[in-house]
Amino acid sequence: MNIFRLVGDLSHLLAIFVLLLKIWKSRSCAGVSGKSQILFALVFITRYLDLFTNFISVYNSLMKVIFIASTVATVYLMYIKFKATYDSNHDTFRIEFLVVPVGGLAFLVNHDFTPLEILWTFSIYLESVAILPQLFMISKTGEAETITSHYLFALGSYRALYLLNWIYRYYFEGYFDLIAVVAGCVQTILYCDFFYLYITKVMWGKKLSLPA
Amino acid sequence: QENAQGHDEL
Repeated sequence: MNIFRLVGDLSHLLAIFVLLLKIWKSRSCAGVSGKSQILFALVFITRYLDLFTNFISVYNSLMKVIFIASTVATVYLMYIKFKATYDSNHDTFRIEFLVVPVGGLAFLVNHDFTPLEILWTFSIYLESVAILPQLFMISKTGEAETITSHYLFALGSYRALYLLNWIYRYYFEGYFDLIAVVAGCVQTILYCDFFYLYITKVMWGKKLSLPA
Repeated sequence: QENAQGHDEL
């Protein structure tokens, strides 16, 4: 474990709970893409199947449980409890256009052609594009609530911190995972546009609105 | 790459 990965994981945890609290407190999921949340739930479920078969540490197992439970809870709040506030008219990204190609790629490019490893690879590839429905929804509505932009900032920062973690681990542990690094770069690059808007607008107390 | 205990990152 290193500081980059720890802060990254905590940033990830913060993002998930900021979103969960926003929906729970405001009793509304306006401006939030349910499709992205479904993809994140899929990412965690396919990635953490080794939860019971492969004990790494208490921290690792605990975080896996928290990530799965909180993301499933978010999907539940969006599609069941506060379904009436779900903005399906703007959440129109065709996620099958993400899941199918990513599924195919996971079969073709992986470290080990075993079910668990292919699912882990699928999860890594899917996570890199899972935010697209959310970014697409913001581009359609033209703006995002400030709390939603904080959620996105924390979520985007987590994988950027993981990139630093991989640099650290490469030099100090000789650890390198090309699949995770490439997917992590794609994932972080997708946030660049948002990071620019967040730093130039939200940091100065303005609302995040995309140029019309 | 896989180390003995599978993937150790979240």
